Amino acid sequence: NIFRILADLSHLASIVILLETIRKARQIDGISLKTQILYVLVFCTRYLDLLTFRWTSLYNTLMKFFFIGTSVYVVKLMQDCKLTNPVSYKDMMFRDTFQIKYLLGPCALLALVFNYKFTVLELCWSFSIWLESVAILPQLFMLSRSGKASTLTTHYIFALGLYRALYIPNWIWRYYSENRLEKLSIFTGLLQTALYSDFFYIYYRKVMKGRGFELP
Amino acid sequence: EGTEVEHDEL
Repeated sequence: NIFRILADLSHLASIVILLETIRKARQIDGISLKTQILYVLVFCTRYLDLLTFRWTSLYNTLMKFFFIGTSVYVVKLMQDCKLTNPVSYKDMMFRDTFQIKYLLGPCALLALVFNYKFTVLELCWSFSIWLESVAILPQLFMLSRSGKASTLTTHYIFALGLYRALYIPNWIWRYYSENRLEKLSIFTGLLQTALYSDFFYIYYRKVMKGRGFELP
Repeated sequence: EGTEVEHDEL
């Protein structure tokens, strides 16, 4: 359906914006390495089904490879910055102080409690869906600590947030058209979107009206 | 109540 397509396109756009930002500017100011590492973990644990060869569709498979590949590539580009732009790298590390163990632990526990089946694949899937819902927190934390961000960085976060937000009408659509109600994705998707709500509000008030992103 | 769900979303 249209919401699902738009959501996935928005997800693709967010990654393209991020890659272009890092490659063009040759700096990583304001981008959280921790969030990017969490996304590698999210995609690698979610798409383990690639190994089972029970593929849903060519579209899904290509997208999965794209998300795993680009998330690893982003982390590599950011690590390269250590040599090519050490000032920017140090500055990023100085601000990227969120303790991700407070996300990883609870997500692992939640995956053990809430899952569709007690198998390695399903537990990893559940872990990834919980982790995705909070993976942006180091990035938002960094943003709130520095109080401002480059416009491109905010476009990236907006596109990334929009992706999960658009999955919500997709789930409503699927409930009515297929009678499908996938509770875990829906709950974590709502949680994820809620975490972005503050950001969305400031983005709408400032960036969309041509003013820079600056926190009150 | 279905216990297994096909993960056809990304």
